[in-house]
Amino acid sequence: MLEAKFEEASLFKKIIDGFKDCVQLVNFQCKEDGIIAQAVDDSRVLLVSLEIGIEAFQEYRCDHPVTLGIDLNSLSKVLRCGNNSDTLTLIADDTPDSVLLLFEDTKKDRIAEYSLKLMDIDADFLKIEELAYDTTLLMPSSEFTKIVRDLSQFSDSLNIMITKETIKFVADGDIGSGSVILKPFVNMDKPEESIKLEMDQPVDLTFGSKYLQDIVKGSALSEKVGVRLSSEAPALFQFDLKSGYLQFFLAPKFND
Amino acid sequence: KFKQSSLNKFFTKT
Repeated sequence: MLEAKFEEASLFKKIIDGFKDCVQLVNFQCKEDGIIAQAVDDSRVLLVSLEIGIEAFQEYRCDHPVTLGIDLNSLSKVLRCGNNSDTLTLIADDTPDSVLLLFEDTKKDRIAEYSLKLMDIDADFLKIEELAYDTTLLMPSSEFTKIVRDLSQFSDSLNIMITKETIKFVADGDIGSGSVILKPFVNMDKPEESIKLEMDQPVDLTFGSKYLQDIVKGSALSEKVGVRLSSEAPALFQFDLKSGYLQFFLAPKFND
Repeated sequence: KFKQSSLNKFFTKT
């Protein structure tokens, strides 16, 4: 039996909205210690990895591991039926054909219940090795979102160059070009606005703008985004939850 | 000219 209760439905909505536009069919693996999910986009360029730890829930119980195969388009329809401030409980039995979503507005005694049919999804679960990165950047997710959206207007490729003291984003396209340069800094009054850079090796990498535009949809989950880059491995973009994370692994473009 | 690489060579199936 699975019973996973979010204090606010908005958290689960933000999680799903954070990656529903790049993958559609997802197996949610529910275990004693929380829920994990993984999915690769059709072009096999972007991998999404989600972990929701028990602490992210108001109440959590899962006596028996269960996999919920869910079409995110269908799930989104159900999630739109609930209000953001409702509590949301996911309920499934040990061999489920469907998952129940229970929205409760405790102030009004309003209870809404929806059942979503599950699917058999044949997807590989990939083993994500602990990768070695050359550079780790921690910056406000709103700033990162703006840079990606602004520069994506110029080109379908976005270049990220990091040296010891400089983070440079560049897009060069048919209508013109744009670049944004940032320096690491600490904001004592508003620590969430700080930009932190740890660099072992400089990096100069290029990514598809459309994938980055999908990735920044995770920004609603966290004020900060962690960006880990390496010339030898896919880039990692991470939004932390109170317990757990939403990660995106993105394969770079290479110069042919 | 840039070409998109794939994740396949980085991750192994379990």
